[in-house]
Amino acid sequence: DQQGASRQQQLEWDDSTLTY
Amino acid sequence: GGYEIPARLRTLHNLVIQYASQGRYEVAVPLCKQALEDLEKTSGHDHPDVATMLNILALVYRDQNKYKEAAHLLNDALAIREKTLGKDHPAVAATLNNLAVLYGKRGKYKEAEPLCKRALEIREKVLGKYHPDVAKQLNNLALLCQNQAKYAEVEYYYRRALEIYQSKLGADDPNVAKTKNNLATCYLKQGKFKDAETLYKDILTRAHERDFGSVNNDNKPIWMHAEEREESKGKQKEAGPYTEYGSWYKACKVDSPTVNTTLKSLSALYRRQGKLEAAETLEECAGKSR
Repeated sequence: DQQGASRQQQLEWDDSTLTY
Repeated sequence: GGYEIPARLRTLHNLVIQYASQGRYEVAVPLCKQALEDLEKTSGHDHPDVATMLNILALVYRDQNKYKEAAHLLNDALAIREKTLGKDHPAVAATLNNLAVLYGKRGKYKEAEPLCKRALEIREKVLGKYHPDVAKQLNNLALLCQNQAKYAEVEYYYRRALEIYQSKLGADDPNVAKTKNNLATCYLKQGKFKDAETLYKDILTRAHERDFGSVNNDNKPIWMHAEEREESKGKQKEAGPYTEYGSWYKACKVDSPTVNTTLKSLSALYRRQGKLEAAETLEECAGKSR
């Protein structure tokens, strides 16, 4: 139902943190 | 940035990732700790390589759901990076972001928010206000605010992210539909059902046009079919789905996780309004596309 969309959302990790 | 990850750290990183992916944390963790110790002995604690190694170990802890330990290491890495690379370095923004993610995973949204905001400020400063990475940061910030039920802010951040994605990546970029979906969810939370409905229809129309060309009388997106079916209910006798709905089969072929979510969300909105035929039409379509 309407919860579907919000359940998908996840905080995104920044992988570039190892390339500096 | 001026700093490049040394080859031996890269090799070590790959090795650690390999062990971690096999669940062999008992090997991966000591490997990281030994490397850290060696680096500190040769370069001192306040060295970018040490910060990188701390980040690698934090990843291993994160994968084990040891968020507290991971956050501790990132805080350490953050301090080193601020000292050695400067406060406004992209590496500092990345570390702040990941720290915010770790706090978020522990439900500490209030603590995570200012870190996320600082990451945003740095990225805006370094990349400009309309860079896709700024949009990504706005997304994380919106999510943290959503978990605190601060919907006016959520709306603002998602609108800004949407503006960036649309102008920089184009209307058909998957990020646009994704962000519209998130914005619609925020509208729903505020009881702005009409705004949410408009966005959902917009997502479905765009997806349809991308695959089948401009909308006209013979080429309609699924939600138009759904509403027509709703309006003509009772008036029409049963017919096969393909003849009855014209390009219905086309409408049903539009397929992506975002579109599928949108179909379900719009269907729920129809149901709320008592438009059961319309709701069912979308549900059938969502069922088929998964």
